[in-house]
Amino acid sequence: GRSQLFATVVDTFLEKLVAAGSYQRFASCYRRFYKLQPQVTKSIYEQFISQLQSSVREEIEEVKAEGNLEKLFSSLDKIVEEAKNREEPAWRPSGVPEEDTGSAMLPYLLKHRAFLLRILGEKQQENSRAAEAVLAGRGRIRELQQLIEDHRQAWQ
Amino acid sequence: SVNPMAYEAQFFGFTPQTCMLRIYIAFQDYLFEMMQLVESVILKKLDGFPDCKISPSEIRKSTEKFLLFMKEHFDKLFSKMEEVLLQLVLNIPKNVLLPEDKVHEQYPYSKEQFQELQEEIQQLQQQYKAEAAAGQALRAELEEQKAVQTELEKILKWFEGLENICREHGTSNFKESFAFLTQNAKKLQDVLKDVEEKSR
Amino acid sequence: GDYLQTSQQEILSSKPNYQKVLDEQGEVLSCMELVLNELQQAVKLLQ
Repeated sequence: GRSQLFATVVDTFLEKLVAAGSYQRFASCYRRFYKLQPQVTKSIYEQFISQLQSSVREEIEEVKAEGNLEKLFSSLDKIVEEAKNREEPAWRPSGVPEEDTGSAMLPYLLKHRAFLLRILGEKQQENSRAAEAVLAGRGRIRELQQLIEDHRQAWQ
Repeated sequence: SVNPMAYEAQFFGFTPQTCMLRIYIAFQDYLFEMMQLVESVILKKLDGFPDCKISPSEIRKSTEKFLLFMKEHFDKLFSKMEEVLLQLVLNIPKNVLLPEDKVHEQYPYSKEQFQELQEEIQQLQQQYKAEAAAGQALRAELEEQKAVQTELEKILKWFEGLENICREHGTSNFKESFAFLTQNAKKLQDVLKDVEEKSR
Repeated sequence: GDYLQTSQQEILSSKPNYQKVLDEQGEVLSCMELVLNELQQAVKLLQ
């Protein structure tokens, strides 16, 4: 996993750095002091290496904690594993926010369209029933008008 | 061409290059700090040897020599470490899609199709508004009809009332009764005329 | 005019003038008043 790889790479870096800055090299740079105080030189060198290693490791831990890297590495490993059977390149942001937010909006727009179609259908049905009642009402009013006219004519 | 690693930044919350730069600067600072500390410890130890002929500037030269050597190796090794971390740890392979972006592959709509969809939605919204207005108009007409029907029924009832009164007073067919009355009145007039002539 | 492009546009655009319907009834009642007055006068004359 990424977490393990990260730790290994940092350890390797430190190992090689310590190997390069060997005691021999240190002593050869501080030759006169080494000749004067070999034990002290050794002690100073060991403390220097130890302190450098612990500072480096502390910094790495801090970076991991701040960035929540352990969790992210584990999560990314899982995502990569799930995509292992896929060969073709995956979608990537186009860099044009309009396009990218557009496709993120799509499911909501499709839902909204389906909703509108449904309520439009319901409204049209409702209106159809109301229209039937209106037509019946108009018919009844015509009937009443005719009856009144018949009575009037008869009296006349 | 620099790879901005924007997709990685989306996942991690920082660009990998920024992370590596931070680590580099921190490591470098520690190296310099440690070397300064080493030098100051050596100089302190030398204070205990007033007869020795090692000058502070000599110690400084030694420190610089060792530091230069360490920095060279540090830079080389860090560069290799950075390469590995950017390629294998802080990267998202090309075939990997982050979960939050699944929607882009589930709904592959082109720009034109998206626009069409938006227009269709707008149209549906207008249609719905129009239907809602039509519904209101129909219901308003039903209310008007109720009022008009009530008035017409009142008038019809009045006619029926009038005809009932006539029936109650023995005139079920007003036309016939009126014709009969007119006839009788005419007969009466004729009889009266007769009587007047005969009495003259 | 919003609803003229709807499923009920035919019905809505053929709405009768209900005010006119009621106004016409006023005429009917005026006519009946005349008819009944005439009848009343005729019956009085006959009487």
